[in-house]
Amino acid sequence: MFEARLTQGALLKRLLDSVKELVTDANFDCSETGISLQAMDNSHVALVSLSLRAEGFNPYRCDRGFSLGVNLNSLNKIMKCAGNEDVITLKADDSSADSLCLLFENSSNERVSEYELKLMDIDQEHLSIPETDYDATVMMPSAEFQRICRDLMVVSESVTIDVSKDEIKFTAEGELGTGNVKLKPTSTIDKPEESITIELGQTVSLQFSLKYLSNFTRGTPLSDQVMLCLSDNMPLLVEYKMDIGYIRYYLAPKVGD
Amino acid sequence: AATQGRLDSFFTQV
Repeated sequence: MFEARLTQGALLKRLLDSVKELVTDANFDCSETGISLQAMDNSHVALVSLSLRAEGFNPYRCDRGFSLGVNLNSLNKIMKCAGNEDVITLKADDSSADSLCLLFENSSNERVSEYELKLMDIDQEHLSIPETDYDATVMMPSAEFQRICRDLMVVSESVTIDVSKDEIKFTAEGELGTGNVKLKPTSTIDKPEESITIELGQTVSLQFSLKYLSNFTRGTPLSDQVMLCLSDNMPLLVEYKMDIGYIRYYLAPKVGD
Repeated sequence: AATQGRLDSFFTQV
């Protein structure tokens, strides 16, 4: 038996919104410790990795590990039937999980709706992501990162990210001209959500597709801060941390010139 | 122009 009840149902809506543009089908791997998902986009350029800890649910019950193969478009359609303030419960029979039951309860518990989503067998490639000591780790307001991606898309489909001790610089060069945004580290003790920090082992300069980066910024409503981890000749890690877990995106860099 | 890399060349499949 699998059962996971999330008091903040809106969080599930936001999570789904931050995954569904990148992948259409995905396995939700459920275990005693929580729910996780790893999926690559069709072109194998980007990967999303989601982890939700069991303690974030009340109650959480999973007797044995199993996978829920979900079409995210279908799940999204059903999730639209949930109110933003609803408590959402996911239920499945782990021995023969051919459907996922979704229960939406409003705060006064007067309205309860129940939906069954048909599950599918998804044969998904799983990548092993090594623990990496990144050359540069940058924490910044997630809304700022979203704005930079949106703004620079006006200029080009690619962005070069340069990180030094004193600044992180985003540069775009296109047919109409060029643009760049530089951010310096700031620490605002009373407003930690607005701070920018740079931890640097060595300077980094990497080029990425803005289309994918802006796709990742769909995670913005999940966290005030976003973490960017970069190393030369390594995929970029973009992480949004939540109370209940995290969503991580990996993006392969552009190579050569 | 630079070409888009793929994750397969950085991470191994399990």
